[in-house]
Amino acid sequence: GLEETICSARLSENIDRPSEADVYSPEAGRLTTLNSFNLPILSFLRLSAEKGVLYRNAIMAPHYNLNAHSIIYGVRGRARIQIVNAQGNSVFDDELRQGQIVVVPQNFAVIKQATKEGFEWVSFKTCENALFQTLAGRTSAIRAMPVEVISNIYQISREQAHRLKFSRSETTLFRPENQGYQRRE
Amino acid sequence: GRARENECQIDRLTALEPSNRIQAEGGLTEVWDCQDQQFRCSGVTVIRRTIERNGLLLPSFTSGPELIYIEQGNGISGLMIPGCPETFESLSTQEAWREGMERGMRGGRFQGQGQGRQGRFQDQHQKIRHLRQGDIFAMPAGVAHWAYNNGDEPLVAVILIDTSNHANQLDKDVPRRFYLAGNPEQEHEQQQGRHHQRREFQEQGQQQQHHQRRGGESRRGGRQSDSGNVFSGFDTRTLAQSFGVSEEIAQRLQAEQDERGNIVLVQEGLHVVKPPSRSYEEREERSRGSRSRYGSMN
Repeated sequence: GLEETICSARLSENIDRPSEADVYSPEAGRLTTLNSFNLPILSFLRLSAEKGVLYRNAIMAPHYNLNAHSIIYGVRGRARIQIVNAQGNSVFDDELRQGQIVVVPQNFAVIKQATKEGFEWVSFKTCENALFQTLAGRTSAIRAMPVEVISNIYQISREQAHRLKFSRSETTLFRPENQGYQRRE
Repeated sequence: GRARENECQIDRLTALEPSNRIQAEGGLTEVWDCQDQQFRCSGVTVIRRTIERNGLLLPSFTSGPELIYIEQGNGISGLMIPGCPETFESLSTQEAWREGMERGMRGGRFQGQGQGRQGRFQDQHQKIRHLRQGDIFAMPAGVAHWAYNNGDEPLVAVILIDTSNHANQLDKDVPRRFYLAGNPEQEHEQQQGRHHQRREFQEQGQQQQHHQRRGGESRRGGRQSDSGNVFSGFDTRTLAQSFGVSEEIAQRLQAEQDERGNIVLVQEGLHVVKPPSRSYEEREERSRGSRSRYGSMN
């Protein structure tokens, strides 16, 4: 009976097509996720993948993976990647170039910022339904907290806490600061 | 697969007391020795937190799921669940205060809902939940949460972290706690043994040397400490850019000078929108009352 399940299973999915992107910003880039929902075989493998494109100087929101390690492979261009551990120490602050790999352990916080060449990467994740939590932006952990809490934990005024919480209206991919509309073909 | 080889060949069990205490401005964290054979065998670790009145536990998350038992006291907790909307909306306290002042100055009555209130709500956040004595609280792995003691007595919580849970892909016997604020020290760090820590730092040092050899000079001078939050290790400028705020505020996020520990005191009390709190007896009475009053009605 294997032919009913494994033998005929769909084994591939293209994640490079811009039209398939799950997150898209004309000024910042795009992100496509492949997990067991859109490729069911991944639930057997307990793995998933993500393809990302950051345009010139754009930033992927600081975030952490809740339930997976992430192995990032540089496909094109270069980006400055910063990774921070549980003690708040920087464990990686360097450029990742085409052909290089960096491993982001589960829960370690990471920021990617493309250089002026832009950056494309593919991430392999060690969970079939990997989740990440952003730390800045419209759907971030900071947005989930009351302003009063933010003000007290960071020892800032309520106005500053309000600014910190609401300044970024994007969700995952941030356009570079002080940069006008830059549509990329 | 819960325990490694020989970890469960236990000849004798003993009652265990916490082996480490971490005092913070607004409370105490007591930690049981996660290296003890009993804990290593069962694949869990346990801590107990005592949050003083007006104490606020800084937001944090761990790589394994937690079960929390509220041993004493009352409080509130906010979870930051990825993808969930900010369903609690309010006027900020300042706005409410200003509104109150305006009303006072006018000497008149409160103006109707329709007048001047549009676009006034200043804050939105995710649901806030009450913590009551006797509650068990389930916390999924990686979900950040904070807690605040708004009661009249210390809030005591016993927390079990399931490090051997499949959700945890980091160390199986030493839980890692990631803070989103403050400069707290790691709860289990001292118990890991100095050699382990030294090895980790050596590895990090080698990694940095490796980067420097590759021409990728570390831009931030490699902050190395056993305390801090997840923002501390980022470059301040990049952080400011990510949040769209000034570098001054970004430095506050990094909190390198913050010595309050993982539980801080909120002097004027925390005023947030939360659902009304009802005691168990009140809820029971209410549900009994509604059953008898409405009988067969839908």
